[in-house]
Amino acid sequence: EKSTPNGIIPHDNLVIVRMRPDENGRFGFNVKGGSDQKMPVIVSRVAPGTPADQCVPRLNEGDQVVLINGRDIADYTHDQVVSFIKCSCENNSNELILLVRPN
Amino acid sequence: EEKDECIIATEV
Repeated sequence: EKSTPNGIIPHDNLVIVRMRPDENGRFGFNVKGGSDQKMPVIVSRVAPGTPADQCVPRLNEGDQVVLINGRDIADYTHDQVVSFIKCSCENNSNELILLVRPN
Repeated sequence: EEKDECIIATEV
């Protein structure tokens, strides 16, 4: 889905999911997709007992990731998206903030 | 034309 011409992303039905990494720096979910895969960024798996599983609201398999820490990731490659998720240095609280479109 | 169907998922 493309954003509207003036650059504003439609916010209908989108959910903000926030989580902190575990002691290994992992959030516990898998992502697939990216501009190089010609697919939107989708959560393909959420491991039980991980921050992604236990945060409220919960991240679910099939959710589409729209923003990562406020950044629109629509035009980034798979590897870049993974980097954005792992880089928690963008905010002081070490929290990952995702805006997702629920499955 | 054949296309690669390889889709990569990464654990984060």
